[in-house]
Amino acid sequence: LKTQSRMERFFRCS
Amino acid sequence: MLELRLVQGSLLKKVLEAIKELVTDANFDCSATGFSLQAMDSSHVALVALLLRSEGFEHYRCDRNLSMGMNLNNVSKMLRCAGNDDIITLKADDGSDTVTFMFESPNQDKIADFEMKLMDIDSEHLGIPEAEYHAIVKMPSAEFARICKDLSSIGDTVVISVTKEGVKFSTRGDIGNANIVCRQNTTVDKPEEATIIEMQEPVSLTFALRYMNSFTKATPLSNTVTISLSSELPVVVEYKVADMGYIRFYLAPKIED
Repeated sequence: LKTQSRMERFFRCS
Repeated sequence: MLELRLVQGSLLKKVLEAIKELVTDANFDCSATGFSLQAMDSSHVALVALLLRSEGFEHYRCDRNLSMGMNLNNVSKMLRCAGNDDIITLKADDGSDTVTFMFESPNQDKIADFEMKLMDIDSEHLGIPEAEYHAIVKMPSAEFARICKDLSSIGDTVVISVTKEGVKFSTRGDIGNANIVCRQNTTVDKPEEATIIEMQEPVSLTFALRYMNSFTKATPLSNTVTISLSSELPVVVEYKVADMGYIRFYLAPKIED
């Protein structure tokens, strides 16, 4: 368990 | 023309203290709905969403939607000059590149205004969909802050696991490991001391404690915190801001390399 995804991976850009 | 008068000015002071560690610069958006902010931390793994609904202000005038870019450290410097009992009013004229914070003492014998320069901030706005969460834990905010602080002296990450037994916070580090289990507890004197677990299915996710500790800067805002978990989704750590809104912190889970 190393990296964290960025928020953009989860939430769409509007 | 923008004019927002908040009788309980200390709420705004606490809001700034809650988010300034995570976010450096942000746009505050004003609309008929309220005063809001959405911003990510510099590494884009955490996101903060603030809403203070217009009904929560004693006076709320916002002629047209307005986005005001501010350095949060500078806002904090301004608000620290307001007394805890002061009434705070935010004012901005259309097209102005400044915002004015007005502080009134409760008995009106001292009135101060602080004008701050606004800045242009190019920020991307994320659409956060409504999600079904596998587990929602509501617990005393001070207890959650204590757990995050304690675990960060042992390890860098926390595994939050919710089962029908309760919610478990675990960490491991060079010196050893630690597990803290909180069971559902509704038989308390005051409702804000309860731990309530709503679980659809068990969930276990890993998060960086550095961010969790940063979120707990919002503890003075609310006696309780709500932690919403779903596999493959960012956790939501929510603090209510009196009865006028919320601060929600979203944090992406650690994933397999």
